[in-house]
Amino acid sequence: RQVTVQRKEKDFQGMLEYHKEDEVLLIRNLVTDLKPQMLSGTVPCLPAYILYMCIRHADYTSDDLKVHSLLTSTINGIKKVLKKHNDDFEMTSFWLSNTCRLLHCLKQYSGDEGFMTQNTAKQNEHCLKNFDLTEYRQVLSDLSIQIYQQLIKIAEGLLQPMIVSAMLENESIQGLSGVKPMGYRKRSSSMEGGENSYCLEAIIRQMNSFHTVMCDQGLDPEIILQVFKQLFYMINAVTLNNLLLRKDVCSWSTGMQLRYNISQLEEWLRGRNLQQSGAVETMEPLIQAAQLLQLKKKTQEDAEAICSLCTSLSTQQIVKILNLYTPLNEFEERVTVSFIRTIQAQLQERSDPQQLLLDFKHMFPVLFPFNPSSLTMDSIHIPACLNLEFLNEV
Amino acid sequence: SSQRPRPRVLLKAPTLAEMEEMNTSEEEESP
Repeated sequence: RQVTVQRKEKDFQGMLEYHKEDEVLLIRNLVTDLKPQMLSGTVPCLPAYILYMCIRHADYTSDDLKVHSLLTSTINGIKKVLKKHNDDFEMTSFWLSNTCRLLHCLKQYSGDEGFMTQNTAKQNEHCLKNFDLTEYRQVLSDLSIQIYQQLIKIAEGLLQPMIVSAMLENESIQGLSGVKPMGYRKRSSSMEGGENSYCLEAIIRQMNSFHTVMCDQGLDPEIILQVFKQLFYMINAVTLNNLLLRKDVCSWSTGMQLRYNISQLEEWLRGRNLQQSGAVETMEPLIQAAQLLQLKKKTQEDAEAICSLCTSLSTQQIVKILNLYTPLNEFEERVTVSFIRTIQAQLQERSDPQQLLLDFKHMFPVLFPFNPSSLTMDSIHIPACLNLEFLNEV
Repeated sequence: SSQRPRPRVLLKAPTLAEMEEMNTSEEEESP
């Protein structure tokens, strides 16, 4: 795997030349038929660098048709792979990393001074000489957005079936099962384990897997942060929506378990150095719902405490949770109608959204900040396993 | 001066949707 194509060290200027008729083979071997595993142990985003070196040679020879053709075939090749692997997280993440890296290369080596501030003198020698590829950068940026959306869709599809049981039904706090609301003990089969039951550990395992894949593939750290913010938002929305519709989980004990689960997720973010992602902030409505379940709900002071605490929940959501709240035992009282009226009166000034449930399919807009690479083109080795021996190093 | 870089020629690119359209019609044409 480590065998490299022979090259003359002193002559290599970081460009790759190929015959026009080999473009099909290049795209097949480097894009459509490539398995990300083949490149483990090599520089992350190697296909992007190879493609840039090919573009650079076509630019060097002022062959605009070759640049057009290569970029078009590359983009169509990537789209073809994504269509074929539309449920494959690893493949989608791999092409997101590479598409973004190619986009960064086209900026870093554009000759535009704004993108060259971190370049070494050697890297400046590797800039494009003849063509301005601004319009192709826009196409690659649009493609990156499409790939990001596919990646989120795949990740959400894997996480979603776990959320309700892991966040609301599974009991990991010892002794808590004895304090479930009356009449709801051993209520549903999903609470007793079985095929559709997951614990929080399953969610964390899955997120570990996503994180490891994206890091190994050299996906930009800023994009990884945005992926987890999006996924945490979805966990928040699905969990809160279920809480708002299910009496059996609106209890003190679920509030306690939920708060514990959220703290585990926060701990996971810290452990992976993802706390600046804004992921925890997206969980705020759920954090407040968990606290609402645990607060006292009797006196005027209790009502004031609830109103000052639950700023990320709408009045409608607070009232719904209070209405659904189920006492633990015969010693705990239901929330009284007058208490709910007190809350409503205190919150009447708020301009809340009208809908009760959160839009769990909502997507935050994604940003791809420019991330230049410190790598120099002439240091890149092409592994023999890529079967690209028809590329001549120039 | 001779050090000043030559202006680069802007290569016009189709949009992503146009590219897809071209690609689809090419696929349809080929047997």
